[in-house]
Amino acid sequence: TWPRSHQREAAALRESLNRHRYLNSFSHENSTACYGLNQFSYLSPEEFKAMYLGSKPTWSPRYPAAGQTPIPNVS
Amino acid sequence: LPLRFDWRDKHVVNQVRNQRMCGGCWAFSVVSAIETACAIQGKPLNYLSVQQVIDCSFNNYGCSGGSPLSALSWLNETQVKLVEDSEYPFKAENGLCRYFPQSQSGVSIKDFSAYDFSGQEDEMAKALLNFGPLVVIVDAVSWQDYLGGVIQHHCSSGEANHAVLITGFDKTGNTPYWIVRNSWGTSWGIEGYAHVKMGGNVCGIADSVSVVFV
Repeated sequence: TWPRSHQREAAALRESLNRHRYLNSFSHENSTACYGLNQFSYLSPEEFKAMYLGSKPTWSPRYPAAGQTPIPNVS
Repeated sequence: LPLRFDWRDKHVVNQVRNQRMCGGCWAFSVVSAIETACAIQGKPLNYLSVQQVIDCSFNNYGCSGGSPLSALSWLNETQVKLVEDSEYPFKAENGLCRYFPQSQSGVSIKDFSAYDFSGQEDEMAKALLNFGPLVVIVDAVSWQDYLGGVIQHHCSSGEANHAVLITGFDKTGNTPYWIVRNSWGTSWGIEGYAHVKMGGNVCGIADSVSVVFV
């Protein structure tokens, strides 16, 4: 049997290929995004998110529509 | 608004960097914005230290994550001078904060602004033109598989999880899009960039938009 890490990567790769098929199924407009194999394809979505998506959501005040006086800067 | 604008055309945007396996996108986006803000003022376009922000921004979590707004608040309140990357190079892991004497050259920020531009992406484009690149946070779960083209589906404005820098926009084609500089190296996407549809707050790109003043 392969070492566990190879098994895990193979499973992640299979999951990626399935995901690409789904994501590309919407690509009827020629300019729309295309999805496929890249350096992150051997990661599961959970691993990818844990390693590369490190920003926390933050609230920001609504930008005053044209004509209103902007509220003071957040800082 | 012009149909197309990109700060890269003014040669004030550094090459795309690679955060490697460090969740420091929040620091890369802020430092890149400061580098470009300096260059727009005619100062040299130097690489500034991302590692310094990762190690020293006590209100963030280093390679385990953070927020651009917290980093900007920290820079604004402490007036810490960002040193050049060559002085404090990136090592893709958390380290002890290194302090420098007051005489050390570096860049401190004057202020920053942050707003929710959802539903007002033309105003957002004006801010880009007037103030420089925009630090934004997006929901980038589907960017794992992105190869190119304009992202317009499967990118909910759900929970934001990734910080990037908008350097321009292009409204010349059928689908207007933001030009978004990432920090996953040049082999990802379109030489390190992604195109995200303008309008409709795709990926939540307009929810939290910051500009920095130096």
